[in-house]
Amino acid sequence: EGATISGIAFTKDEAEITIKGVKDQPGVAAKILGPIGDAKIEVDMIVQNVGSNGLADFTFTVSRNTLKNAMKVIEKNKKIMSYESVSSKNNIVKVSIVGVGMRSHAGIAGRMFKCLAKNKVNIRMISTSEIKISVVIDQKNLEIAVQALHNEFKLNKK
Amino acid sequence: EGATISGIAFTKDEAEITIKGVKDQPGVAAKILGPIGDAKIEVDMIVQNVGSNGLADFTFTVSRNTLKNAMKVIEKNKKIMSYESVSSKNNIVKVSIVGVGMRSHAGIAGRMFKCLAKNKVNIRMISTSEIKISVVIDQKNLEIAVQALHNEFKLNKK
Ligand SMILES: C[C@@H](O)[C@H](N)C(=O)O
Ligand SMILES: C[C@@H](O)[C@H](N)C(=O)O
Repeated sequence: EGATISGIAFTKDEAEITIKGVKDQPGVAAKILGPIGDAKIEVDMIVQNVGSNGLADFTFTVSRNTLKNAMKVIEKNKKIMSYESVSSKNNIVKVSIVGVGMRSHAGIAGRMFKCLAKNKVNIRMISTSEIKISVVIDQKNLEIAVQALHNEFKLNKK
Repeated sequence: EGATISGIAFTKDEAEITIKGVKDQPGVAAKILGPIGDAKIEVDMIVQNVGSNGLADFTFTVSRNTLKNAMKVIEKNKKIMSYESVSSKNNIVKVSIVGVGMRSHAGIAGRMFKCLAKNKVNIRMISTSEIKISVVIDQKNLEIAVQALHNEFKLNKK
């Protein structure tokens, strides 16, 4: 595959905010994140998948100590946008495999996902870039996921 | 914000495959991408958002000329997994803003999304990494999106 995984990275102390059923039309993503940016709340991941029936789900992650603040901002902006529900989870973490030549994402991702499955780790969210595959999982699975991925991609040998 | 946007990147000729309503339990993501990797189909983005009622939606993008092949692989593996529907769209593109110091993602993302909204460009998917915010949009909006983002982030001045 030509890909070389150079490391496993993880971000602890994250929380996710999910807004389900927003209108899938221009301007909605800006209405959600504009006020969060104005409140100087740092955002890590932003994930939205393809919608259906004109609605989409929108999730972003923040550091755990700004979750309350971020939820207040969403609550305050309720009037300017319609959605079905807002929920948050404060004990999640992000685990990523980092490497070059990930063009063969499917083969690498397949191995990553299979490794997590073998260790009974459920994947809550997935997001990728050219050099990284990131998953959000429950915090309780952090140690086992990082250890298992180190073994899978043989990163233990120094 | 301290962020500096260094450029706008885009990937043409992409297609997306969305599998809605897969079981949100360990092993499912591996069942979807394992066979795609085995068929040596290159995957670009992989996006999954938080599920509800035990189900989640899973999307990945491939280059347009491998869409038929990828759909055949999904079809063949129907027996080993349950899902509500599979759909694909073959005229999508990925547009990204790239920069360092994106920790203030929300402010930067807000500007990106507002810019796209002003130009009536609907965002189909969103995925981020530490140095990049990527959106998937309809191909027909590619030129206007790239031009508008260049103006917004003042990248025209050489
Ligand atoms: C849901 C949201 O991304 C919407 N499609 C927009 O363009 O803003
Ligand atoms: C939907 C899929 O990601 C599932 N949660 C898994 O862990 O494989």
